[in-house]
Amino acid sequence: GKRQYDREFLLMLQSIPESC
Amino acid sequence: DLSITPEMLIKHPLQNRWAMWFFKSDKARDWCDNLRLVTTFDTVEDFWALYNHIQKASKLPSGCDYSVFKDGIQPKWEDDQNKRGGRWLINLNKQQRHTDLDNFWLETLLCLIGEAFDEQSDDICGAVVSIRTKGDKLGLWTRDCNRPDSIMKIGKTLKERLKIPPKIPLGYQAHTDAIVKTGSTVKNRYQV
Repeated sequence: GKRQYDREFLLMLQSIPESC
Repeated sequence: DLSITPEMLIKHPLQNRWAMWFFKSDKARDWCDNLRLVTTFDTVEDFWALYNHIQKASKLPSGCDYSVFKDGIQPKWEDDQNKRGGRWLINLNKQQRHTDLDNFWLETLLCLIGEAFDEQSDDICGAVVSIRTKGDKLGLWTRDCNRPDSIMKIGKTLKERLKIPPKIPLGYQAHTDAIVKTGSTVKNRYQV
């Protein structure tokens, strides 16, 4: 299957700092 | 008690590797010399690192474009993957630079990297946002203008995701029609 991500999940990852 | 899970340490891989391009109009130079590859990315985290680092589209000077294409496809009509294709085109009015442009562009990017077009994803080449004094433009490029079912599904998904009201039509143009255009308008091959 394709690696699909919904918009809410993508947006949630925006706020996780890069150091994690 | 550190609560960092392995999930947090592993970047989220994308289905495709994408390339971000920047175009800045400079009439003293060839068109191709004005087009520069910024970087490529293939994880959600790398996408955000890039997106958060660069100017918002609405803050770019007139004559500039951002393009995000699948790695290996250049954001040009002449590219083998594009030359039989076309684009869903959104023309924005001057007010919309402040109200809609950045949202439309981000939403389009999230559709690309999240593979929101399902089985039609393979038809997607990339997307371009163009900042112009006479009105900004956003285009979603697909590889073959003779695939009506796929193009219509892509157009419907895009329109839905951008929350464009049903009464506002969205048109799809073949690149070959846009190249040979004589007037200021290019006919729409498809519409949603």
